[in-house]
Amino acid sequence: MNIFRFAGDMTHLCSIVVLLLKIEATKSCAGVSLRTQELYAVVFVSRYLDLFFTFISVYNTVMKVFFITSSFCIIWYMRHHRIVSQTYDREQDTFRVAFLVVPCIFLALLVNHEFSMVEVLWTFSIYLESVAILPQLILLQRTFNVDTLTSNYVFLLGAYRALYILNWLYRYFTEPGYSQWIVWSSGTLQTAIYCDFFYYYVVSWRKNERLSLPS
Amino acid sequence: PDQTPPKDEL
Repeated sequence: MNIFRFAGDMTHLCSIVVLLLKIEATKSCAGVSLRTQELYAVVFVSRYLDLFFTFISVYNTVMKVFFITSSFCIIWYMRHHRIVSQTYDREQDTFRVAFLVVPCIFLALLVNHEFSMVEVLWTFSIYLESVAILPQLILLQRTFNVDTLTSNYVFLLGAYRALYILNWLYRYFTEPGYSQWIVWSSGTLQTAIYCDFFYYYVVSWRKNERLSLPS
Repeated sequence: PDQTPPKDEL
């Protein structure tokens, strides 16, 4: 495992920890899209089915279990926590996730490495992850809730994507025969969406001094 | 479909 991959995983992990800490400390999930969080839960569950029949490393297993449990933990807070659930922007978070899920299902059935249940679900998770942030993007543009912690979350997620691209470049040049074009193309789309996100933050920050960029 | 890549990334 190279340093870019490890740093990417760590920023991904930190982004989730930051979000959980924000929710726990402020007892508020204002500005957080439940739909995006539910899409991430679907992504993790459909991708990490191999937990049951493939062992790669302790690190790999621990991270997979962390991603699955933490995503359900966030969903639990937003749906069921007595105080936190009341701060959820229900009326604003109305993105139709079917518009993302259904095309991803069809694309995964059509474009995959192998037509098997596990492989198609894995491919579906790759496609879905690349667009899962969109409800969050729409929600932030509607509510203008760009508090520092939410923007830290988004910034860390963006850093995770950028580091994974560096990881793929590194592996491409150092590992003979290393190639995974489904992951590459989806990851590039995902990073492009984050760039759009980042642009939005810069614009918000310029418009309003109160909104600060993550340091 | 081509060769299935190893799934060692998260």
